[in-house]
Amino acid sequence: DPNMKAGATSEGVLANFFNSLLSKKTGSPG
Amino acid sequence: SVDKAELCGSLLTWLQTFQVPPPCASPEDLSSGLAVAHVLNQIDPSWFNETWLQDISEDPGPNWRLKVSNLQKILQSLVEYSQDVLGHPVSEQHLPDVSLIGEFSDPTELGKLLQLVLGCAISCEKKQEHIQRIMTLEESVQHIVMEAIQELMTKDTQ
Repeated sequence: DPNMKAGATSEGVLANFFNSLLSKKTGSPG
Repeated sequence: SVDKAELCGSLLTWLQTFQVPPPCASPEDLSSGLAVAHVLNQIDPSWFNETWLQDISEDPGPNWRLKVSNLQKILQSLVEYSQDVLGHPVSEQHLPDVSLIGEFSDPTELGKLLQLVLGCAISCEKKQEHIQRIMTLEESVQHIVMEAIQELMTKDTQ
């Protein structure tokens, strides 16, 4: 199902992004 | 760049997860600055402390000048916090026109103000708690929040 695949990809992008923020040092958003 | 009026809607949803005493369901609710001040007090109670919170007028009513005065205090503290605590000076294009928020509840300018609050939340000492809370929001909201953070990061590095 292409819709399910797109949803999973989108979820993955969000999870990757926020998890990478979590692993950054405090006080360093960039 | 991120549509600030659209961003305002998504960040209103995010703000509601803080469950602060003042209402924060609409741009009008936020125009006094009181709800934003309470959210900042939760984000970093050592900087946006009780004394600071008491300096924000509790009920400016329809007096837009008092609202703008509240918002100016909040913006100044946000700018100082970004610079002094987070080590990230706020660039000029991210500064909202608080008079438009106080007088007209302008969603575009409010979106810019809330974007700065978001920047503090995802960089402060309690960022883990805040980021994890963002990750529980609806996916469409998370997307806009992500774009807003990316915009802050991109402009920061220019």
